Parts: sequence; structure tokens; C-alpha cells
Amino acid sequence: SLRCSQNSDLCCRRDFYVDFRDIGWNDWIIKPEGYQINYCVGQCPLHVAGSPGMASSFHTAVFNLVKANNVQASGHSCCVPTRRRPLSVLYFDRNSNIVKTDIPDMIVDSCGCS
Amino acid sequence: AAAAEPRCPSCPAGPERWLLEEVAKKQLLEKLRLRDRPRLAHAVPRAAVTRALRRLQAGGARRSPAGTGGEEEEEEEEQSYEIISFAETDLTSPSSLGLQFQFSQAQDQDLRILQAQLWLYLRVPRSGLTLRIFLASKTGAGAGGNRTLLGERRLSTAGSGWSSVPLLPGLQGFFSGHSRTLRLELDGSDVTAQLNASRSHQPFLVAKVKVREPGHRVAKR
Repeated sequence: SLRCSQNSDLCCRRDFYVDFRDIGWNDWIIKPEGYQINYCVGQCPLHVAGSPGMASSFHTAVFNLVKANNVQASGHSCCVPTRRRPLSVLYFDRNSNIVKTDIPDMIVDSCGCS
Repeated sequence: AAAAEPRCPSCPAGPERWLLEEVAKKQLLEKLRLRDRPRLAHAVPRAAVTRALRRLQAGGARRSPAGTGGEEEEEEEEQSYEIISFAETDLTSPSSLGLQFQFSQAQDQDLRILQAQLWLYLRVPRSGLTLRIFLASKTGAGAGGNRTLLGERRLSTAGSGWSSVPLLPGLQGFFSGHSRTLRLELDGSDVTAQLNASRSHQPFLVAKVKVREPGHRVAKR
């Protein structure tokens, strides 16, 4: 998985951090102080599709076969998250109760071509 | 001039930044099942929050890992919450104290309570103290009325400190229903005189809750 740089426009992960103070949410979210909402951006040429997000497997073999046969449906490939992490949040609800929860799949860890 | 420049050359600025912040807000609210950000009607004192969090952390460290095998796999599909709710107190009778909790329970949620404990700051006399916690009826019958015993605990060590009373399984029924106000009654020998319910020692309830989404269950079947 690539982190975005100015030298390439290939599919990569762009880091973005939302500070809860900047959006005025630090009064009800106790922890964390911000949200690392990364996202995926960039091009997925056909030869990149299926890797690195897709592990070498039966699926890769099928996908390569489809590409080799130049089926129209395989023409589209997207830059998508391939691994995500959970986010633990400690916050006040509307009744001033403190709630702690782990939200799955919130932080994009790596990107790849679908 | 430095303030006018963006923080870094590759960082998004202007409309793109605004858009990403909106996406982040929407995603957080959706995952927390909130329609809008909570507006806090009354702030909980900082000292009470700190004490409650310390209690929760200590409790979490002592807890053993959840079940094994299939049960664990099933629980991975559920989102869990730990809730600390602070009580509003009122005197029900000379020997009984009312504790009221408010919950924002979203509709159509299948909640399962894994743990629930009531924490109280008490001064235990030398003769000891027996605490009984009741779930009050909806009509608020008061002491001696229609109510359910949730937990009982005998405290024999004299002195002041935090004590906890487990409230399961009796409390499960409340969370399965649609009521959002939980009313408990506290009985004991002169319990009102022994309980410290000052702002920094506000009684609180800690609950560990799992939410099962209906969609998941259908898919599983």
C-alpha cells in the first residue's frame, strides 16, 4: 500500500486528521482528541487491478483470467480501502451519560485497486 | 503570511477540507447511531467524570476475557458499549433513597447487558451496613410497593469508600423494554445518612452493553 506523494498519481492512501476542537466537538467527545480519517485516492490502471489489495489466491487467478480475456466488465477498477482499523470513542450522550465504544472499520490503514 | 499558508503542501484546503470534515462527522454520527451531535443540558462535574472513569478502568483491568469459541465469533459481529450514567437522587422515605438514570435508547435496538454495577460512596458504620437495590415500578410505588430486588450486599468494613453492587440479571428486563428512565431504590439501615451523593461523589451506574443489529441476525440464519 502506498502513501500518497506528489510524484505519483497511482492508487494511494492520503492521511487526513480531523481535530475535534476545530469542528467544535471536543465538548462531547472526551477521547480521542481527533479522528484520523484517511482515504484512498488515485488511479488504478488495469495492470494494477487486483493487487496489492487482493492476496495471491484463487481470486487473483480468476481475476487475471478475466483480464486476459478482456471482458468489458473488468475494465473498471477502483482505488479502495483494503484494510481498516477500529476507533475507540469515549463520549457524552444527550443525557450526559459517558459512553465508551469501539467502532469497527473506521480508520483506513491501506488502499489498493479492486 | 505564515498563517495564510496551508499547513503542508499536500494537505487538503478550503472546500476539500470542509467536505472531508463533513464526511468524518457523518460517519461518526452514523456509527454512534446519533441523528445529531448531543447538546449537553447540564455538564457533569469534572471530578465525578474522573472518578467514574478510574472506576471503570479498574473494573476493566480485573475482568476476565469474554467467552470462547463460537460465542466469541458471534460477539465480534456486535458493537459493544460501556456506559456510565450518573444518578439524580431523591428521598423516597427516611430509610429509602431514589436514584434516577436517563438513557438515550435508540428504537429497534436489540440490547444485551453483559455487566451492570451500581457504584456508591458510603460511610459504613462499625455495625456494618446491608444494602438492597430495587427496581422501582413504573408507577413509582415507593418503599414497600411493587418493586423488584436487583441486588443485595452486606458491607462490614467500617470507613468511607466506593462500593459496588452487581445488578444483573434483574436489570436485563429494563433494557429489553422501551423505557428510557431507570429508577432504582436503595434500602438499608439509615442508608440516606451513610450515602455521600455530593457532586464529586455522585452515585453512578456502569453497564456493558452489546447491540445486535437485526440485519446481521437475518443474514446469519
